[in-house]
Amino acid sequence: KRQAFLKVFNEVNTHMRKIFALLSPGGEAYLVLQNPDDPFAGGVDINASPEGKKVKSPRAMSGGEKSLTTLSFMFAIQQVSPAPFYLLDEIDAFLDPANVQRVAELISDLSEKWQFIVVSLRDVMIARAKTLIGVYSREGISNTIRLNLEDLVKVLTSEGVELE
Amino acid sequence: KRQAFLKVFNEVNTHMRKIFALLSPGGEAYLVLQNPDDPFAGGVDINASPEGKKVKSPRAMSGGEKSLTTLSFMFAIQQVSPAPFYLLDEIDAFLDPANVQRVAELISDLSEKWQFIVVSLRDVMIARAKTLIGVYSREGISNTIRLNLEDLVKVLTSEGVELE
Amino acid sequence: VFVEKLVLRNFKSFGPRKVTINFTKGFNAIVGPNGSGKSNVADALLFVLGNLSSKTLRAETFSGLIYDGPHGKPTSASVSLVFDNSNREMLIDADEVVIGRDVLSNGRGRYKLQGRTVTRWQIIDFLDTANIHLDGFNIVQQGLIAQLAQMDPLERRKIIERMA
Amino acid sequence: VFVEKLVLRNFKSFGPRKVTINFTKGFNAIVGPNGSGKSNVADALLFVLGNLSSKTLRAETFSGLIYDGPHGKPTSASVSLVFDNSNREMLIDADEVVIGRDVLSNGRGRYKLQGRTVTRWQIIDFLDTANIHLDGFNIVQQGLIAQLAQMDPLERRKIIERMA
Ligand SMILES: Nc1ncnc2c1ncn2[C@@H]1O[C@H](COP(=O)(O)OP(=O)(O)OP(=O)(O)O)[C@@H](O)[C@H]1O
Ligand SMILES: Nc1ncnc2c1ncn2[C@@H]1O[C@H](COP(=O)(O)OP(=O)(O)OP(=O)(O)O)[C@@H](O)[C@H]1O
Ligand SMILES: [Mg+2]
Ligand SMILES: [Mg+2]
Repeated sequence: KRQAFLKVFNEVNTHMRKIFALLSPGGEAYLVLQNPDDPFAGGVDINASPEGKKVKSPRAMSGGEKSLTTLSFMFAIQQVSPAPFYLLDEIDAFLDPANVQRVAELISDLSEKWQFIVVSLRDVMIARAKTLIGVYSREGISNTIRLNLEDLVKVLTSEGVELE
Repeated sequence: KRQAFLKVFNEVNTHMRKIFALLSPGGEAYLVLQNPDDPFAGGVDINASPEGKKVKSPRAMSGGEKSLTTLSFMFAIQQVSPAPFYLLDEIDAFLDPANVQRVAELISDLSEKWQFIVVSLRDVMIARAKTLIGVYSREGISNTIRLNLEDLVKVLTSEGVELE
Repeated sequence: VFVEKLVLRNFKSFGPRKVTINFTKGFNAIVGPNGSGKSNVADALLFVLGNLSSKTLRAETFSGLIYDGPHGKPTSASVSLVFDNSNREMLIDADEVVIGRDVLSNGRGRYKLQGRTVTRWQIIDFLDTANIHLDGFNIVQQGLIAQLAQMDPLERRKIIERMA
Repeated sequence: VFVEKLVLRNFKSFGPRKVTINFTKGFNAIVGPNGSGKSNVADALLFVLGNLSSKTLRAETFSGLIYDGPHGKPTSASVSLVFDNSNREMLIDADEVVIGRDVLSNGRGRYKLQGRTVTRWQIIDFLDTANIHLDGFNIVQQGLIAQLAQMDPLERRKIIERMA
């Protein structure tokens, strides 16, 4: 039981270290057992230092830093036993454009092996996708339409919205 | 006591109706007393129909619809007894670009009378501001710099980030 | 194996006509305005994969998943999920594997696999062999990342335990 | 009256040198990468206006608000908020009204108004006359909109009650 747990724990940790280093260059994040001698007597902490300096207290971390740390944990868990497809709904809500770009690139790489279906409101994320599915509603009725990137530009600018 | 409450309740409601109509054209949202005869025996509900059709059940509303409804309530409360300045931190996280634009225009109008300091990661919001304060950190030390819109474009594109 | 398409019939805002959403391998992005129906697509996936909590799908009861529009409410809703199984990763000798689920106004419903009515457990076991688990992290709903970010260390350990 | 500038000395990530942030009337936007210090500016405002909960300012204790860097921690932190009072909306006959607050490593601190040490209550009463209230909605922290969206009807009524 303990062996099985430690095996998975170490796998998640290995993936998390690698992924966080991609999402937060120069930084590091990893899991820590609160009770290394008896894992089940404690929980699992995350130690994160986004800029590679001293570990940041979780309370003081910014919304985006917590988001990147949490996303690294999520992707790491997925990588331990990958599913053939993933649906991620607005995981980029608290990321600045540069970080959205890093997550988009990670998803783009992973999507060579596993299918990703990503709901996003962020152009930086959307621009990285291979296939764009536009959802719209008229009088409360939803429908979809295949879009290419030129359509997207037209849709966003015709609504008088400057591109982000 | 009850008179005073109803007076404020009606004021908030008047502002909320007006503001929601701006943020969600064609839609309406307003407050409802659960117990009209004895307001203090019940709470206050929000009835919202973002597209002007039947009122939507709060549970089924989308993240962005709930956000716009909540923002209308927030702006309405502010308008009842305005403060000289407002600081709003990432209120646009769940809004699509067109809705960010509407909130940005509302803030732009209100800012003629009251000072607004808005933290945002969304270019559509930032582009509407009169003054841009750039915050950056080097080795964990934060500092600020005055930016104009051309600087912002350079900063975002030089990081290899396509404008949203 | 990957998701080839989703066929929605009277499911939430996708009614009253049938809507077919086509996906490709790789990186798909679902885009559109607030309230258009993007998260309802995620709900459709969770529904057809056997989710047992209507509240998770943002409906009071399962019958609340049936499209409710101005011209009365249909008697049933259904979702069909078509997998492209050309690589035979799924243990069925067919290029397309179809999982279906419907729900009636009385809240009851059936599951189907390749057109044959089966039990929910048969669907769950079959998906298991393709490494698709309802409580894995392969469908990340809107807002889950923010919830995960608040997770306490004991819950985090339980997530890892369950994977072991 | 409006906020003319904020002067931060060893406050959270704004250390160890003094940082002055200048604002203008109208619409100001604070921009920058995740973790750069934008929300720390909001915390500085809440701090100097008399907030009594260090956890609200994302610090374990008030001494946690003092800049903590690689070269040791200073013994105190301070924030000065300078209002442009040219229109004499504030009941002090001066073009600039300065509110200050500091905190020492032992968690104690003082408040200042126009350079004179005053009590917290004197600050709160003075701000009241300018319609600045700590529990009004004039400072909306990151994540508050999402919390407000989940608010139950009784809490919503209490918000309105407190305004009456
Ligand atoms: N049974 C139903 N019949 C008709 N419409 C429904 C039904 N259930 C939900 N809806 C509508 O679907 C809409 C929500 O859609 P959804 O949550 O998918 O939006 P979204 O595109 O994800 O938006 P956001 O970007 O704001 O998250 C709501 O307006 C809701 O009223
Ligand atoms: N006492 C302190 N000394 C040094 N750094 C601190 C201190 N308190 C907080 N910080 C740092 O400040 C940073 C958080 O800044 P802040 O929350 O303002 O970021 P932000 O710009 O709002 O980011 P986001 O866009 O992600 O919300 C964290 O990296 C945190 O470690
Ligand atoms: Mg959604
Ligand atoms: Mg912040």
